[in-house]
Amino acid sequence: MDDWTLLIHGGAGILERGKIAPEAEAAARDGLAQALEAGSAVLRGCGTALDAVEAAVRALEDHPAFNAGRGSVFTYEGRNEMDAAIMDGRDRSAGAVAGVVATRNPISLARAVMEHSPHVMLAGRGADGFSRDHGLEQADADWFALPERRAQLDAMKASGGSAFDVDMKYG
Amino acid sequence: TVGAVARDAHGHVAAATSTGGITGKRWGRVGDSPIVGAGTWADDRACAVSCTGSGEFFLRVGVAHEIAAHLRFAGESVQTAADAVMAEVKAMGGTGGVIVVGADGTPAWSLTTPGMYRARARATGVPVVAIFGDE
Repeated sequence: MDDWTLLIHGGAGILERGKIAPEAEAAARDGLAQALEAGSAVLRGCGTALDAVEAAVRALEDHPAFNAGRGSVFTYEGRNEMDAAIMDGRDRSAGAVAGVVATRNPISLARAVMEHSPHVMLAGRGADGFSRDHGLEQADADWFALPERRAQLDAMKASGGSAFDVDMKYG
Repeated sequence: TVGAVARDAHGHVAAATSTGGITGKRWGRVGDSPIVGAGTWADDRACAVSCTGSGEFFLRVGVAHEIAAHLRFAGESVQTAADAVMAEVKAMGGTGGVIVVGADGTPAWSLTTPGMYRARARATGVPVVAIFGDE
């Protein structure tokens, strides 16, 4: 049986026709298509669902159009702190990280926690240290700090607003 | 927030979710994405789920695990289960969306927002890329 299925998402929010700049819409569709292909290629080759979801999410993390990895939004203090989780339906093994700042692909760090530690979830500096100890690709703050995301933080602070979900407000 | 769910040719499912969180978050705030059972879940007996939206509500509903429970114990279809749990999130005041793949490979997505960046592909058929709610 060679039937397989893959779904991906890049966030939900106030995404309405005419409210997204055409180039932003095109960039998002392109990013989605690239990630869909990255995961589909694994499944087409009879690979595992686990490898497919990691490949698809890595592609989305690397694309600046989405709020994850390189496109991550800023904290109030102007940092990029990322979270991720991965889970295998075969045995319900799972790995998760929260508040990590220096791993290029947080989803791969979550998988490393699942496969190379006795834990499910690691957080903060400990998770960053685990990432370095296990040879995951590191990235410095500049890699994650996109100007348009900083502009969103500045706009929020200028308006005196509080934390908001960027997808909800900006799409 | 980004995510993926898959069901492979061997009949196994998996889920993955990754996020930068919310703009201006403080005090180490963490949403549902990295919380197994809330924003991410995979169980060959039911389905795989990845969520996006107002994380605090997805945490309180336990959205990803709840959808799997609707499948396993109420015998609902993937779409019915996804819509029912998202209606709970909405009734509580939350908003967002989910992608789900059943253990049999049936795909579903459900959103309470005007749009959601989403896409799906199957071994047979044409891939779909969508943004707006009516796509």
